[in-house]
Amino acid sequence: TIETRNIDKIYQNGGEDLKVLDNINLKVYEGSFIAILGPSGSGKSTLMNILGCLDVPSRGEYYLDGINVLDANDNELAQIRNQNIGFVFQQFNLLPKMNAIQNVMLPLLYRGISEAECSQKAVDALNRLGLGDRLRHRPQQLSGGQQQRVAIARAIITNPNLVLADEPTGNLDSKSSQEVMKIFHELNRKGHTIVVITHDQEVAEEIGEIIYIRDGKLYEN
Amino acid sequence: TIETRNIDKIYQNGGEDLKVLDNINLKVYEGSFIAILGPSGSGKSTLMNILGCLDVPSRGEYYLDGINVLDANDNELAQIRNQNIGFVFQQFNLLPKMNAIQNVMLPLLYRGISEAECSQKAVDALNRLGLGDRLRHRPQQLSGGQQQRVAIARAIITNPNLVLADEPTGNLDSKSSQEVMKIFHELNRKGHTIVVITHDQEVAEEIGEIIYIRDGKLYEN
Ligand SMILES: Nc1ncnc2c1ncn2[C@@H]1O[C@H](COP(=O)(O)OP(=O)(O)OP(=O)(O)O)[C@@H](O)[C@H]1O
Ligand SMILES: Nc1ncnc2c1ncn2[C@@H]1O[C@H](COP(=O)(O)OP(=O)(O)OP(=O)(O)O)[C@@H](O)[C@H]1O
Ligand SMILES: [Mg+2]
Ligand SMILES: [Mg+2]
Repeated sequence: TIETRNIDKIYQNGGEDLKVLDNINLKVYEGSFIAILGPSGSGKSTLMNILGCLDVPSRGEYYLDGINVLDANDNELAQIRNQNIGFVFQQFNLLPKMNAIQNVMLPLLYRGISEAECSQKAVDALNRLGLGDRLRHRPQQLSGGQQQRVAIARAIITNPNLVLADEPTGNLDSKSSQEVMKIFHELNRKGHTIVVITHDQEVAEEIGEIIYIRDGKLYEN
Repeated sequence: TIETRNIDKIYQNGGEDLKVLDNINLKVYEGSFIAILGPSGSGKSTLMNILGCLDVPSRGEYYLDGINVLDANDNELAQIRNQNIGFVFQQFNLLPKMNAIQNVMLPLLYRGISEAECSQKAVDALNRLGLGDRLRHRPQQLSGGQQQRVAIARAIITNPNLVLADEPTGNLDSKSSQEVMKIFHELNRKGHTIVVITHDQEVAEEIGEIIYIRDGKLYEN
């Protein structure tokens, strides 16, 4: 379960304070599937980075499965992230010198799983996403949509309790988008919690539970 | 006018040849507005990079306003690009150490225009794209959609004859997308040639003339 209490995020740019999240109180129960919608620049990625333990709020509290995330140290945070959370970044963040398989198997290698097993699971995940013929391509040898699908494969490879996906279908044609959403629905049916940021109305409608952000404030559906 | 003749693009990865563009014959007349659609990995960005004189084909010829682009040297190519073409990259390619204004004014500085005039034009373009309150933000201080709009402002700042936009609305909410398309329609009404790659059905339908790519081959609408 995700629970935030009175979360603000303020950036300080040379004297000027910019509040981009304003008093966010969000509760997401285990096993739910929610969409976050909002205009460009409204604070979606900023909120997602905090939920993913990649950034800290300026004020407020965040509890992930009862753990007070803001009290945890860096090692504990890395552990929470690697054990619980799969993250699809808006700009992919793939490692440029590694090929598709190597990028996807990385989260499993961190858990100490054997290289042979990691590689097999990575190949399986990439095949599910239609990239069986691009396994040894590095990010700059892949199209935008292919890179996005590698990023999605990496996010789901550890079968995480919580998947946070920031515009996972932004660079994908409708057929590839449907494949990705199918995978998220399958994970959700198995009890995984899925949070998706999207601008795609079709994707939002099929998810059901929608939360809106506008100028850093949350509005429930 | 754009005219390609029998263009192939082949990547050589370790002994294996991968043909990603196959015998492309495309003619785009001055002042037209066309959309290019196709599945992820089908060759859209590869074709666009060749049209934008950023990459060369493995075989075939390319004539831009009658100039045989493949005979031109690097200096001539840079001149053709800077004088004629505005490019919106799929992954923005903004300069990380420069702020929004500096990124947008760069193409004009290359033409030897005074810094004061460049800066004013850049501010105007950014205001048109709804970024008047983010002028001094660097790319990592902007959201995905805001970065995309900076990239669009940079592409149109020189009022180029030819605008090549690779998924210009991929990271934008519907209101921002409509703003961008409005600007492209305005440029097109003034006689500029606009080529847009998109996965967004709504964007493609409003453009009218659609070209499809599948497995590196072109199919006219
Ligand atoms: N340097 C490279 N080496 C080998 N293959 C490459 C290289 N760059 C691109 N490719 C391949 O070329 C094909 C076409 O890529 P391109 O980027 O043109 O696709 P696209 O139609 O733009 O797709 P998307 O909608 O996902 O952006 C892809 O299958 C990709 O894997
Ligand atoms: N380092 C920073 N310094 C200052 N402002 C920032 C910084 N990073 C982001 N911002 C601002 O925070 C706001 C929220 O950004 P965020 O990336 O969360 O938006 P978003 O809702 O994800 O938008 P998009 O749909 O365009 O991706 C934006 O207005 C942006 O300009
Ligand atoms: Mg974002
Ligand atoms: Mg592309």
